[in-house]
This record gives sequence, structure tokens and C-alpha cells, in this order.
Amino acid sequence: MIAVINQKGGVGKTTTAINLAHALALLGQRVLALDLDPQGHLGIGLGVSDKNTPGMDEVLLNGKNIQQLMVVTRNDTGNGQLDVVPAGPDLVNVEHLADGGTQRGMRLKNALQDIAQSYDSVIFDCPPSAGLLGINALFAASDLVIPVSSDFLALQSLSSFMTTLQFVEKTCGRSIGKHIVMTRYHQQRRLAREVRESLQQHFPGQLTKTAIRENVALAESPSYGESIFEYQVVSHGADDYRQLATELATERWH
Amino acid sequence: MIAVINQKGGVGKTTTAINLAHALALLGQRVLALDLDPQGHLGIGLGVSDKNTPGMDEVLLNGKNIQQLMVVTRNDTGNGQLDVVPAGPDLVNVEHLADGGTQRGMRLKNALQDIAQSYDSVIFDCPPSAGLLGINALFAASDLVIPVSSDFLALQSLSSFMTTLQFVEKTCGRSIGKHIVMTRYHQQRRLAREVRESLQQHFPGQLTKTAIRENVALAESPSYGESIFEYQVVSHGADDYRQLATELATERWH
Ligand SMILES: Nc1ncnc2c1ncn2[C@@H]1O[C@H](COP(=O)(O)OP(=O)(O)OP(=O)(O)O)[C@@H](O)[C@H]1O
Ligand SMILES: Nc1ncnc2c1ncn2[C@@H]1O[C@H](COP(=O)(O)OP(=O)(O)OP(=O)(O)O)[C@@H](O)[C@H]1O
Ligand SMILES: [Mg+2]
Ligand SMILES: [Mg+2]
Repeated sequence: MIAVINQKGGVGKTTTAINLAHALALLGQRVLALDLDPQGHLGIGLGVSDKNTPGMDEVLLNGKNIQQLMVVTRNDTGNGQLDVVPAGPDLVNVEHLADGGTQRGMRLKNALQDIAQSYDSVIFDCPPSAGLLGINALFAASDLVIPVSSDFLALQSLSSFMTTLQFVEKTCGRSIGKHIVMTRYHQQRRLAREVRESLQQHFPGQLTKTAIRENVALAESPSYGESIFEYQVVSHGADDYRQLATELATERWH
Repeated sequence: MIAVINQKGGVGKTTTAINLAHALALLGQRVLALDLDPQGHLGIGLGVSDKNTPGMDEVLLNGKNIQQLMVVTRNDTGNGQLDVVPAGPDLVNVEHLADGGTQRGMRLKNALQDIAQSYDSVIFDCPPSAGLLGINALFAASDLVIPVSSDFLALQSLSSFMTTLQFVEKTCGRSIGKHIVMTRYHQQRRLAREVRESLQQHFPGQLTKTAIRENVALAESPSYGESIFEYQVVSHGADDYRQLATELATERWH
């Protein structure tokens, strides 16, 4: 259960969720990608173009079965498979759920229990905020992939996010795997190298070796509803996400 | 009253709020910059490095006077001046204010009434979400500066944001000036040019002539608590924000 999460905006959560999910499927895994962001960008980027298609909103608000809301299946991935549940038009209402005690933070975890054994990896794309959707993701996740764009402000919000995480782990009495992934990496920029050194220093053992380089093809592919592997398989973007999937699948999951 | 707003993350709201505020001060205006994002990046980028410094949290939660929470003043700007109110450590609690009817959306507007005449421009930096802080900004603003990064997903969330805006304007019975600013513009990228054409087509008259080009100095300057004009005044970033301030100040405010 992998949450792609970071309260900082525009650090590449959706880009990472889309392309890591497909890369894992191309390695032969059965993968489910869930869109937890009311903006619905994971769904759009994987080909669910109709914003009115129901999805995680029905699961989290009305308790429907995830199996029923699945929309897109890619079976063209060897032994692997990639299924998608889009956000749905009403997902924003999760943030307004009345204070019913702790249960409202557990809805995703509960909804995943039935389907967990059908998949090797379940990946959730999270919104850029610290609200109830993100909390559902944290309670349901065994591992976090934390994209960090290669700049100062992203580094700043990471430290407060890690502090929040420690608090959640203590409260839940369990530890969650943390995998920090640098994104939009510019090899020639001193700033990018300084941010990497700072991450290696403050979070030893949690920073992935793979960094995702800046590559315009990654920005173009969502407009075709395709992952980088469908849009431009010969590209730095495809190489980096394939390498990241291999690194995470072979070495790092909790 | 200018809200720098967009629910999409990482499109350059904070970078724009910081540098537009200082550019207007350098043109001779008295400017107040308010941080409405619990992440507190506007404050950090303008030199308020202590995250525990109280600010907009005290104003919006406890009704304190904005004048009392002002922290940083730049008086080195000719006839202009730039004052800053940081977010403060408790601002996230605004999102959890109990449903007290419409008043909780009006707190910022009310707080600004006393100080409005002391400033030529008040600029608020908003968080990447559609919550109560953003709503306070919308009810208080006369103009919106809407940064849009030069890629497809930013274009996607703009159209849903503009729909939300129309609804707010109809409900409030007033119209708010809208100024779309392209950010992180790469002149050589076909994607950037296509996004610009699409914006010109769908939002005629609302797209600023000035686009802010990708310039690493803009990403570096917040780490020094400086605007681009203090960090590297000879740069594309400084040129573009100076030009944007001139364009907005001379032609466009409501
Ligand atoms: N490595 C990269 N190279 C080029 N463009 C990228 C890269 N990673 C992300 N982008 C582009 O940057 C923009 C922001 O990325 P993305 O939407 O994935 O971030 P996010 O963290 O999901 O944003 P949000 O906080 O709004 O959910 C997108 O348009 C995306 O296509
Ligand atoms: N024109 C630019 N050139 C280079 N880097 C830029 C430019 N504009 C913004 N950046 C960098 O991109 C990152 C995101 O920008 P910024 O934090 O201003 O966006 P934001 O919309 O305020 O994000 P959030 O949604 O998290 O509040 C920052 O590290 C910033 O320094
Ligand atoms: Mg996203
Ligand atoms: Mg910001």
C-alpha cells in the first residue's frame, strides 16, 4: 500500500504515481492506482478523461466497493496489469465529513481490505494539503513515496512533513516505510545538487538513489492520457521511472 | 486587494507574491504582503525565518489587529515600502473553524478594513487547496493574480477554478478582476507555447502579456530570505517580475 504524498504543491506526486504505477506493472506486477486528489489528475493522466466518472468519491463517501469503480485496465504489460480508480466528481466532499471520531480517517484502509490480495501494489496519489484525504492515505499506507522537487521551498516543507509523520507513527504505534524521491532534477544546477546533499545528510537511508530528471516529455504525456512508457518510451523520463520502480521493488518496500 | 491564488500546487503563487510585492514597492507603492498559507513560504522567502513568529493566525483566529503582527519592513525602496505579515504557526487551524455560518469566510475582509487606506496594494499568498483560507482570500480580494505554470495539468485545473470563481462572483453579486500569469515559461518548449495559445483562446483579455520565464535564480532566492531584486537584480526573473508589476499597476487593476 503505497501513498505518493507531500503537502507541498507541484512536486511531482501525480507524475510519480502515474509512471511508477505503470513501471511496476511493466515489471510484471498487478497494480492498482487510486486517485485521492479531487483535482483528478491521476485519472486524466491515465486516460480517464471524463471528470464525471465516479470513483474514489463513491468508495469513501458511500462505502461502495472499489472493484465496482475500477475504470481503466492496461493488460498490455506482460504478466503485469494496471487498473485505475479515478477521483470522481464529489471527492472534495471527503474533506467536509463531519467529525465522527477516528473512523473518518480509516475509510480508505477499510475499503482496501477486500482487494488487497488481488494486487501486488496499490498506489494512491494524494492532494497537496494536510486534510482528511491525506490522513486516510497515511492510515492505509505501508510505504510512503515522498517526491521532493529539487528546490529550497520543497526542502523546507519536507522537514515539517517528516515531523508530522513521526507524530502519526507514534500515535498509530507502527512505522511506515519512507522513500524520498528527488524530482525535476537538473544535473547542471548547483541548487539541485545542494538540495540532494541536504537530503542525504538529514534523511540518511531514506533518499532513493534514483532521481527523476527534468524532462518535458513527462509534462506532455498527461495531455494524451498516457504514461511516459506509452507516450515516449525512449526518454530520460521513462528511464528514470523504470529505474525507480526497480529500485523500490527490489530493495526497499517495508 | 490582490489574492495570488490557484488551487493547483507549485505553479509559482509564492514566487509571484514575493516578487510582485517587492516590484510594486520598488515602483514607489506602499505594499503589504500577507501569508495565508500555513506552509509559511512567503514569510520565509521575505526574511521571516522563525516559523514560530505569530502572524495571520493571530489575526484570523483571535481577531488581533494586522498592524500588531507586522514583522518585516523594507524601506529601501525609494518612496515605496514593503511590509510583511507571516502565516504564524497556528494558521492551519483556520481550516478547522466550526461552521459558524458565512462569517468565517469574511474574517480576512473584516481584518483588512482598518489598514486598507495605509497601503496602495495588499497582496495575499494563498495555499494550494480549495479550503477556508482560499475562500477568505476570494471574499476579500478586488483582483486575482492567477499563476499558471506552462504545462497541461496546470491548464486543466485552471478551467475548474474559473468555474468555481464564476459561482463565487454570482453569489457575492460582484465581479473580481482576473489576471492570468504564465509562470516557469520555457520559450523553446512547444508545450509552453501550446499552453499559451490555449489560454489566449479560452481567456481572452485575462492573460497578461508578461510571462515569467524559468530562471533558477527565482528558485534560489527564497533560501536567502530575499526577493529576486535583492538576490540577483540582473536576471530574467527580476526583469520579468518588474515588467509584470508595471503591466498590472498601469493597465489592469479593477
Ligand atoms: N521530471 C519532470 N520533468 C518535467 N516536468 C515535470 C516533471 N515532473 C513533473 N512535471 C510537471 O510539473 C507539473 C507538476 O507536477 P505534478 O502535477 O505531478 O505535481 P503534483 O505534486 O502532483 O502537484 P499537485 O500538488 O497540484 O498535486 C506537471 O505539469 C508535470 O507534468
Ligand atoms: N520562474 C521560475 N523559475 C524557476 N523556478 C521557479 C519559478 N517559479 C517558481 N519556481 C520554483 O518552483 C517551486 C514552486 O514554486 P512556488 O512555491 O512559488 O509555487 P506555489 O504555487 O506557491 O506552490 P504551493 O502550491 O506549494 O504553494 C519553488 O521552489 C520555486 O522557487
Ligand atoms: Mg497532483
Ligand atoms: Mg506557495
